[in-house]
Amino acid sequence: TVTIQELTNHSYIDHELSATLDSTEAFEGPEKLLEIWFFPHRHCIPKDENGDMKTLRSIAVEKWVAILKLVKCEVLSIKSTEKMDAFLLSE
Amino acid sequence: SSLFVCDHKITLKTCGTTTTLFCLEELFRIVEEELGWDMRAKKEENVGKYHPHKVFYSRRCFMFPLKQRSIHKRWSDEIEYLNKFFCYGSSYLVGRSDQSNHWNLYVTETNKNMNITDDCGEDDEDETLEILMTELDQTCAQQFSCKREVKTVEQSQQDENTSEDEGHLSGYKMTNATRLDRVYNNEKNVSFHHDAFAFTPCGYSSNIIMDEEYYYTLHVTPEKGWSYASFESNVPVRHVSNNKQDNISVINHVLSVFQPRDLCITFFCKSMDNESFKKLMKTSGEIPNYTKKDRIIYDLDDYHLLYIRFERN
Repeated sequence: TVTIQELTNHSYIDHELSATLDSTEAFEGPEKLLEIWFFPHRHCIPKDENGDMKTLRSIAVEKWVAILKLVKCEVLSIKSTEKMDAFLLSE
Repeated sequence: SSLFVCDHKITLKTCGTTTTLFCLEELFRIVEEELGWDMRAKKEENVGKYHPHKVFYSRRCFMFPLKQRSIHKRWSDEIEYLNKFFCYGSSYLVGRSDQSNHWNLYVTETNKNMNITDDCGEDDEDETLEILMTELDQTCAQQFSCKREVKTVEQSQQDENTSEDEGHLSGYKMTNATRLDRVYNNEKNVSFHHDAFAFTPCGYSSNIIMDEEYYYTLHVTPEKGWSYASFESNVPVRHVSNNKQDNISVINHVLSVFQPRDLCITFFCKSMDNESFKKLMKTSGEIPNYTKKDRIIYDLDDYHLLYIRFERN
């Protein structure tokens, strides 16, 4: 279950956005859900000529921020684990 | 809204008037340029289109479709956009088309022709449970209201070094108070990572990661008149609970927090022998205070989909 340490181990947090975000005009809850499997499993990702494996998690945060800008979402915070990056977004 | 990035897949779930599908072009450009992944379809008739392993796009019908932007106003326009981008896609309208609570799904055929090595085993246990709830009990919904003030950029910059992050702190407190951190009986004591945010004046989002690779996410819009909450999870309940819990118990836990008047459940899995699939198929009296209105099963290429709609008695 949640411990207070969970509040301090973000890999990214936008305090300014967190403090200034106003959701007064929010009206539509139902979400659009997009899931893209580039490969069936992590083990299927091809290695480059040097034998290194680049994955979706190799993409820099700034690039994800730019991608999400097209969606009209901003990144409030990110938690990273050994196998996953979880972004909490505005809206 | 939330984004989950694994090494080989992404899940993007966004509410409000977001333009989810407009990220596709840039996403595939970056994937090609940065990772060298060539996802372009090989056959001549599909030139210019992409064919990754699998694509799912789904949403419940909107409450205010005309307030959406661009293609997201109409399901048919979204599908047209997706079909220009991906090959071998199919779309479905699931539920009663004459009612305003049906559910839409677009899914591509699995790409089985990727150059994948022999030792690339697929995870047949992959499953996703989603619960979409409307007309929340107002006492339950009020738990997701927040009284903190919205600050100006100047105020937030002045406070940056001294104050705590109130949005995340309130989100943390809401998660605790509503026991949404205890949806799963973590009998195996797997790792647990939590991130939540309380919007002001109301609303709540949280991402929870269990065992480093499974997530469940909640989004709540508590306003009376268009109240809504969603729960989505790919946590293998029997694994983390050491076989002591099932998805019926998970559903009942979530429903106890929101007590919606109407809900639909979707469950995706690879095999009809999946224990959760079999149990959910037979569900009737196990969800107290709710009556099942619809149950629909789809056989989708290499996935099975179960859709069930309930109404509160």
